[in-house]
Amino acid sequence: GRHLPLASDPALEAPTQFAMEIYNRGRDPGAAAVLQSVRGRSLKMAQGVLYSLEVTLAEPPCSPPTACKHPQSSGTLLCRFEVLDQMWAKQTLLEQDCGQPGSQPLPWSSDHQPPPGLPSKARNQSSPDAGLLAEPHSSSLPRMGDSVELISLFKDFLTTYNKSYANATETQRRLGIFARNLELAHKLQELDQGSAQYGVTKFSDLTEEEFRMFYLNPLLSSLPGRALRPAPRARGP
Amino acid sequence: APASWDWRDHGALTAAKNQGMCGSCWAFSVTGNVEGQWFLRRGALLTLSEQELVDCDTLDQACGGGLPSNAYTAIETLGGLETEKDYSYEGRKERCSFSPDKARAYINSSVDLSRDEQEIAAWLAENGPVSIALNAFAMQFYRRGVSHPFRPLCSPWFIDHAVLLVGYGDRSGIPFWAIKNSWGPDWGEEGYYYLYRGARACGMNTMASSAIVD
Repeated sequence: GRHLPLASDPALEAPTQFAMEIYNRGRDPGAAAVLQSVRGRSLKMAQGVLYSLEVTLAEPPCSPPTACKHPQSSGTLLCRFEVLDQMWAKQTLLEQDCGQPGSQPLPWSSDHQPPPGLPSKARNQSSPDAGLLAEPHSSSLPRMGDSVELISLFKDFLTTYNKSYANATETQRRLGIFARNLELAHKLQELDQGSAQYGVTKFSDLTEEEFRMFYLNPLLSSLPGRALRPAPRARGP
Repeated sequence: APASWDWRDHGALTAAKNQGMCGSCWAFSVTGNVEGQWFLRRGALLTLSEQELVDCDTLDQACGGGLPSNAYTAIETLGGLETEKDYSYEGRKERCSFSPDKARAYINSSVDLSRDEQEIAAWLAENGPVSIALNAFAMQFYRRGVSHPFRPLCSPWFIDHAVLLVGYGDRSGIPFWAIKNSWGPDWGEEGYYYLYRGARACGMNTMASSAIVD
């Protein structure tokens, strides 16, 4: 993942515009919420790019007030959007959650108990400004408030899988990858439609690129396989 | 197909193996399939060699990846597979040292299976474990349970891992495929992955195949 500075990266514009279009869908132009600021980050995956956006928007005053769908939502709102941008498909809005700034924790994981292997408090939820989205690129490592639990998990990981690194710099780098992978596992957990549990595995210190390079097989989707004769259908009960 | 089936209950599977840091999943998927076919046709469960395929299958690219369909051809051309004990796994390509007189299992041909999951289940229950390939995106952080990844995150167009389908059933009403992986017993459920059945999850139905032992 890449932590982006506030609204300074053009890459955020398209997913933000898409999220706002979805948000304002069905409204008259004069009644549409107006984007005020955006900050976010992108997570590049094999399947596309996942944008996590923290958007401040202004809801127009209701006129008449009874026309407000959610009267409490007029004024300034803080929304969190997750947009998946795939090369071969349209953008998809995976998540939308809005509230008054400061009135509630950011929705990330607030309704989800993390599975075993995930920190119960992967990020500070008490203040939108303290959310992980606000972190600069260089601080993808856990913040102070979260570091004890995360480092404890990382130590357990090193012990369980008998891992060691060449030096402190590499250890620090792997801790950063580990932290980002926990976020990704958390996202998989939130979106899983079965009963699976995702979390720390022996591959949790690998970037997606490393994992693909060392353990996967890109030829399966890039080479045409030799045609085999069709199997006869099963016959017996 | 029967409502559930698991070839582990019928002695057709060897222990979970570990491919290490080598993209040789295709070899593990195919040897697992041949181990099952040999057991069902000849009555002996042999642990067969993946390293032979990594070293000697010139149609594929060793740790750089390969295709099960090529591996079947290689096994036929070479004249069989040695056992793991005779040709043990190193996790890197080395010079081919296959000895025909050490081959202990042979195949006669290979087949492509239907893409219909019901038909795959029926074929598996009747004929043995099946080599498949899937999108492994959700597997890096999988620990246990029946995995049913959000479809856009597990597209059938990005097939990148070959595994072995060994059974199917339901867990608390969730239909699953039981899949033998090659990342060692310390991954997943003792080396196994459980994937949602009935939705072509992660493209698991796109490349099902098997060797045939007459």
